[in-house]
Amino acid sequence: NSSTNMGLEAIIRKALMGKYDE
Amino acid sequence: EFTPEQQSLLDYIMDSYSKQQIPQEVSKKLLHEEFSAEGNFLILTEMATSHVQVLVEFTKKLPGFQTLDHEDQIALLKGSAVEAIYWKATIRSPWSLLFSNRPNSFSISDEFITPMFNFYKSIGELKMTQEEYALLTAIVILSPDRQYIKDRESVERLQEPLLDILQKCCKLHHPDNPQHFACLLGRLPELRTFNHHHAEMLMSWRVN
Repeated sequence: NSSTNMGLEAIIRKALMGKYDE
Repeated sequence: EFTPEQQSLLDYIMDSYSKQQIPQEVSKKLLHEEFSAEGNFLILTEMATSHVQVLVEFTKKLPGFQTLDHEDQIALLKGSAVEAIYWKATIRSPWSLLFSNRPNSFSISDEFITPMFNFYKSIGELKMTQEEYALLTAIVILSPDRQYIKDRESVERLQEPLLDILQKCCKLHHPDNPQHFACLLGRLPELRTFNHHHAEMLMSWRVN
């Protein structure tokens, strides 16, 4: 899972931009 | 009674709230027997990520949210994500399922777990409606007093109408308890305490 090591802020930024599945 | 504007705001929030579901393939993993520390960590991480993504989708649809300064949007979400997820766990608790299946694998101390379970129990006793859950989630997210918010007034302007609607909901659904609204708001500082404990716990895990 590519998001395993992603921090909270990075997840939020990505999700805000609608980049869910990258 | 709700004004027509309040009713349509409530309907809109309920609609986006009802769509706030984590994907089934993620939640299903909890039911699989997996007791290795690494496996648990992966499941927990994936669930947390998924919850945050779903929360962001809900938040994006809150009226006015996308008009806020972009960095303020991030500060609001960063400040509230843990609280909103704990809050959500009081309804259907995948987290408690995770913990009850794997009691010792996270080495979380009793001082942390016991108040959390007491909190969940006391929320259950409040017999909240879906509307109250949805509105409180939105109110938690739109808290103007989070760290790093530049334009607090704009956040306040979005939060206030939701508080008005929540107050009306409380009067409508709990006519026998005039303190219900105050009781609900009284839970929010408790949620913040969990947020602080959560941060402390993460830090200690990182150190270890």
